[in-house]
Amino acid sequence: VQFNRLRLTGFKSFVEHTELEIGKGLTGIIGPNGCGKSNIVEAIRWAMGENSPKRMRSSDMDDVIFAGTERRPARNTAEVTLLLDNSDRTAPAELNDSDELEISRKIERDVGSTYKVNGKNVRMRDVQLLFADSSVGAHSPALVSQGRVSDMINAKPTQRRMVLEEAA
Amino acid sequence: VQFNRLRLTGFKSFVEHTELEIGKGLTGIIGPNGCGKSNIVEAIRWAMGENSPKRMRSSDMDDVIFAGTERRPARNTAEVTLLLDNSDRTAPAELNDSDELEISRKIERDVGSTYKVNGKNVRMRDVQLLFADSSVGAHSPALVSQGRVSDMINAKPTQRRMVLEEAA
Amino acid sequence: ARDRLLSAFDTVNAHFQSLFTRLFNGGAAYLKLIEADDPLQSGLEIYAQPPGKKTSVLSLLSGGEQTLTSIALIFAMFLTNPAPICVLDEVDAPLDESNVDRYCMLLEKISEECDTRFLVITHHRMTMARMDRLYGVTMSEKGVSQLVSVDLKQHALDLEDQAA
Amino acid sequence: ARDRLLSAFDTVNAHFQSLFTRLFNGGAAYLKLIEADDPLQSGLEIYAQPPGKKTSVLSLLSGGEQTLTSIALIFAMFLTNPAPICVLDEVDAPLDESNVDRYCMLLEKISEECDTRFLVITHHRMTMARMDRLYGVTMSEKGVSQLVSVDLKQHALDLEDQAA
Ligand SMILES: Nc1ncnc2c1ncn2[C@@H]1O[C@H](COP(=O)(O)OP(=O)(O)OP(=O)(O)O)[C@@H](O)[C@H]1O
Ligand SMILES: Nc1ncnc2c1ncn2[C@@H]1O[C@H](COP(=O)(O)OP(=O)(O)OP(=O)(O)O)[C@@H](O)[C@H]1O
Ligand SMILES: [Mg+2]
Ligand SMILES: [Mg+2]
Repeated sequence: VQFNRLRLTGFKSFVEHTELEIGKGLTGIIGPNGCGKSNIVEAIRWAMGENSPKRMRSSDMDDVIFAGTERRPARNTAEVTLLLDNSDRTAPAELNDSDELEISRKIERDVGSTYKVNGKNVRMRDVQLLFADSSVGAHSPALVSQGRVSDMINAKPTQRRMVLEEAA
Repeated sequence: VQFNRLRLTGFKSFVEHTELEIGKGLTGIIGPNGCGKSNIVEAIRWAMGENSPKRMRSSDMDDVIFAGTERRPARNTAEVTLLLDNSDRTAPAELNDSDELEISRKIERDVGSTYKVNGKNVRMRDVQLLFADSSVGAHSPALVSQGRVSDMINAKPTQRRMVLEEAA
Repeated sequence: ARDRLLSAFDTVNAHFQSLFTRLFNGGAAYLKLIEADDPLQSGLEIYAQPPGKKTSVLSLLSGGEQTLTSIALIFAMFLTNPAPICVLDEVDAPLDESNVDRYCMLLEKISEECDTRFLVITHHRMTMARMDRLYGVTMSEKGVSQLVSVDLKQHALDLEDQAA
Repeated sequence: ARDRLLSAFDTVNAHFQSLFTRLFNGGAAYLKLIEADDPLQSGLEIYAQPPGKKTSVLSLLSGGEQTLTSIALIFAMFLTNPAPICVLDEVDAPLDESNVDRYCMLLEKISEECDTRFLVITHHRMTMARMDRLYGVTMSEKGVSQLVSVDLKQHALDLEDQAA
């Protein structure tokens, strides 16, 4: 599989529909402090099935929904979509019969999250397995969140060994 | 009191005699990774009576002595001197009768540290109190070591309260 | 001891609130003792509202916002007992250019008002440009540090590349 | 499980040793399982010897050296199971210019060899200059993020100042 595009609506500070093209090679994301760069990283983790609000800098999963500003009211839903190219047919069996995979997670305030692949409802577990099979996932070494490097530097040796086990 | 100058010999990577003039206003210290900038910060803490090797990135206080390189042998002593201007006579009573204060700490491998003020032997406690009286000291808010800010961000609320207590 | 903590808390809180607004060019922040009735058992929580955003605890802010807020707290504690020297080791690493600018303005102000001499270790070009003088540390002989005086005008910006 | 950990350890250790030497342009490093005979109870210790210096544990290195060593370990784990995407959030913050340069070279190499697409969040001008394309995130309306495409040539370097 290959990652082509990320779409966000109502996710944290990205209240407006936003599309990020994930091209070949190296794509840089820049901007001032607090403008939303790490929110993009969290959106990707979240769409891959990140289940712990604490790892999203939140106490409650509803906290990822746009909470409103002085000018705009809060939203009630947030949705993130990852568009994957599957022309190499390396996706897991049940999802392996199309060239494109559109994986979507939507959360509704006080209701919870639903997951879809190409418009069809799936369980969170299916989405987590899909990404784990491609060696990427909310907890893989491929997603290095802000502060993760200094956490590793400060970690005790036993904690580091657990990170190695998880990556294995 | 006012700080005028720092001298180091044999302290960590500063094997050669080094003098740093501490002028008015803002003095910047720059250089590549690993070249010795944080060692200067540790030298200042150490001269003020920092007693815990762990806070000096060491397991043993002897680790602050130049450990040698492929080309040079290890040293057996390290010495750091802080030169203070005391023309405003704000130093503690026993040390308050000169315009200049030269505070020196010297460590000898396997022997330990000795402290001098203007050439006269003093106890570590005297040096620690001297600096504490000027609101500066190995643990004061005035010395912000590398990583201290992220430690504060990650600290639990009770740990933060203890920092406040210590600074009070 | 309890009274001393409460009195220190009030002083630090007052400095913190004004330093935050100065560093963020707006917004508001405050400290709160939480988790226990007895101040000596309590936790210190930090609430911050960057300009135009909602108030939240420190842990929900962005990396740079957390750093700038912590800088406000460190200097709030500093100002309750100003010292003649202040050493800052790469404190500005996560800050963007406009936050670095306000951080430097704060250092200039404290230096003037408290007669404090600052030693500022940094990799930020903007911070280097705001210093009164610069020293470079090099290791042209591997494992051996040497201190050199650096001409602020041109050499300041080349030193890191050359020495590297 | 024990065998799986030991086999993962060997693979990661092999990648780590070569990545370290590449990122530091010399020197050597290795991983070691310590503190217990049973691997499943052990700790993972990191030994590193930057060029011209003595070998020491990670905690005794400088801030930038610790960061570069950790980057080597992260990519050592990545290379045992390369993924089609890799997201790095401000990993280069403590690095000086020559270390940023080698970090970028490593990203280019991994991108080519593993066909991995990288999303690199950074404040470093040198990293920005090495990207194939740039997106800027702005908050011209307070509290609302917007993504904009940035012309690598000129705008890249102005964006942070303008948006701030
Ligand atoms: N649910 C939400 N609704 C609206 N805004 C939110 C929500 N959650 C977080 N935010 C905002 O997003 C901002 C954080 O953005 P983010 O952490 O992505 O910044 P950043 O660009 O990574 O900055 P830095 O360079 O400092 O790391 C915060 O200022 C916060 O106000
Ligand atoms: N006892 C010692 N003898 C000789 N060299 C030492 C000793 N202790 C530490 N060093 C060296 O000092 C270097 C660390 O320097 P320091 O931490 O000051 O770097 P730095 O300039 O702050 O770098 P960074 O920008 O990465 O934070 C290490 O490379 C280490 O090899
Ligand atoms: Mg961020
Ligand atoms: Mg350092």
